[in-house]
Amino acid sequence: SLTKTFDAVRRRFAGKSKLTEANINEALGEVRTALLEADVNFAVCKDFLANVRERALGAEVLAGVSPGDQFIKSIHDALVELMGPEDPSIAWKKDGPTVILMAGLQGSGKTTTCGKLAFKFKNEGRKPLLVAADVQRPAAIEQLKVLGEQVGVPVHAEPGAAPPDICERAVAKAVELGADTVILDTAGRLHIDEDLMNEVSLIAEKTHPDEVFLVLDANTGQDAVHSAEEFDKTLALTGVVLTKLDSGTRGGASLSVKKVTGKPIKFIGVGEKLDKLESFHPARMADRILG
Amino acid sequence: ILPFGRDLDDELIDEMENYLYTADIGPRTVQVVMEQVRQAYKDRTIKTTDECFEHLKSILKGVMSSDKTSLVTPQQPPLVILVAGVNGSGKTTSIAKLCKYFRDRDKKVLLAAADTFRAAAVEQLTIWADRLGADIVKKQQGADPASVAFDACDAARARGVDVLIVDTAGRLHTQKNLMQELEKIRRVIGKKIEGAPHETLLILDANNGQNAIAQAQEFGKSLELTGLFLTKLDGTAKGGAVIGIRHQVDVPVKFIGIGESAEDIEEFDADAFVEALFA
Ligand SMILES: Nc1nc2c(ncn2[C@@H]2O[C@H](COP(=O)(O)OP(=O)(O)OP(=O)(O)O)[C@@H](O)[C@H]2O)c(=O)[nH]1
Ligand SMILES: Nc1nc2c(ncn2[C@@H]2O[C@H](COP(=O)(O)OP(=O)(O)OP(=O)(O)O)[C@@H](O)[C@H]2O)c(=O)[nH]1
Ligand SMILES: [Mg+2]
Ligand SMILES: [Mg+2]
Repeated sequence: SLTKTFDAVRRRFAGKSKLTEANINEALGEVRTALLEADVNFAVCKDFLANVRERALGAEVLAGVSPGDQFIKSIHDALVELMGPEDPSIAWKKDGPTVILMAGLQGSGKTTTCGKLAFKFKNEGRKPLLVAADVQRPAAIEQLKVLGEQVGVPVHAEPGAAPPDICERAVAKAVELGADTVILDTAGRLHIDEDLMNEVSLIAEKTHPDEVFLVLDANTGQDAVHSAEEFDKTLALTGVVLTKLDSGTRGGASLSVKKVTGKPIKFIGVGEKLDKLESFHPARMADRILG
Repeated sequence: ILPFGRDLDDELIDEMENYLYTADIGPRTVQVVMEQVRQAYKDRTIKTTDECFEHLKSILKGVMSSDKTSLVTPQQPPLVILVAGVNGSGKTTSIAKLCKYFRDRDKKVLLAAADTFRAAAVEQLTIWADRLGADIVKKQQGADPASVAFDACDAARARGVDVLIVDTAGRLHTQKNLMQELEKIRRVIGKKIEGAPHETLLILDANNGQNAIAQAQEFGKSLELTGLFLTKLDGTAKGGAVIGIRHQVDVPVKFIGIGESAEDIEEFDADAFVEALFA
């Protein structure tokens, strides 16, 4: 854990009055191991630590602060800066329904998160419409319908129709239904599946979403950057929802995805139930990654 | 990864180490493996990049190999398979694949829909059972999962099926009460059918990072795992966390999932898996 790492770092700098290149490099080695154990992408780690190293070498040693503590603080601050800012905003439309497109890999938690967002927005006084655009997974439509029932919001479904058409018609129908928020649940897909990436791109083209969220499992390892980059290229993401954080994972994938896409992490999933959605707090996530 | 046919040096060995990290082989395991590689370099038993590759592959193949990768055959039918794993790992779909695997071999299969919690979980498994010509035992939403397993064991014997596969709800290893629920399901199965469950498979998502190790350890404490089923290897994730698992938990990988259809299943091949890590 990084607490152990930071103790080791402190010991390394003990009795030293300033940060030297040699002891910084050694300390960075220990931090690198901790970040890799936290699933931060290797290349992202390298860049991040090179950045920290530059800052640490150029920094004035503060009076009354041990170099070790100062070094640790600079890592923590760099991490918080990278993870932030805190931004749970939704680009609500002034007139017409606000459209939110949910995309991501198989099993990441999209359908469940659609339910959670509908629950949250309904409690905020909005009128959400859920759209079942996954016509491929067995009982996916049924799953969203059950969630819609639990929340008390309508679900637009057209079994067997093409997802881009379903979504387009749903947005048109939203006005009739008096819905001001349309949440599009899409099928899980691989970023290397050209047909399915074209399909989700077509959904975005036909519905002009105001928010496009990548739903990412917080337990994802090194590969998180590859899928995130592809989804960002294809869809121009506006945010990320990090799910299943209640697993105890350090969640380093969040750092990797933030660094590589620059898109804000807006919400986190911390359980299966509808109320288990929270705003993302960069400082808390930084502490978590650091162990 | 490394330039072919070059003489090894410390820098190239470091590059090899860095590559292992990118495959989700965590620091602890990488350090153990690289120690052996660096020792071989010191002893001059490997001198070129090619030799380094081959040495590394043979170390990893050693870790991943097992003589217990096939499914057990119980003294008398049914073979009972209990399936568990964290949320969204691919349990229900992997059960469909196992079902098809047995149906292709003319076996009579019964599925138990013991995920009584998640929205439309029973409907999802029912669709697969219908598609694949398997029977299914299910109860109302919210029923005690152990009671579904109980009824399924009775039905399996009464109907003379060859294989009974029990689907369970996704759960995190950090949820104590849900892990206890899983232990109860297992106990109930064991009381109903002697020696059952004959196989207990942990479904692991190849996209997972180091948390997969905690999953295997904790699920292993609640259940006697007999095999791992590594899913979603058709993506770009290498599934290297399973190497760290094999170092700490003596449970072999028995199957891999390579897609969303019922035929996207393969018996685990350690050599192929290690070769793919370096592809
Ligand atoms: N513990 C926990 N479980 C979650 C969370 N979010 C989703 N899940 C669970 O993860 C599993 C997968 O969720 P789904 O919503 O079906 O995932 P999906 O992305 O829609 O899956 P596909 O449509 O197949 O790609 C379900 O068991 C959910 O209950 C979370 O934040 N915490
Ligand atoms: N690409 C790919 N997708 C897979 C594979 N195995 C499962 N999936 C997909 O992953 C998603 C989740 O699969 P499920 O079988 O519902 O997972 P689960 O573990 O039963 O989920 P919960 O019951 O909610 O915990 C679905 O979209 C599946 O089609 C695989 O090997 N490759
Ligand atoms: Mg879904
Ligand atoms: Mg399931």
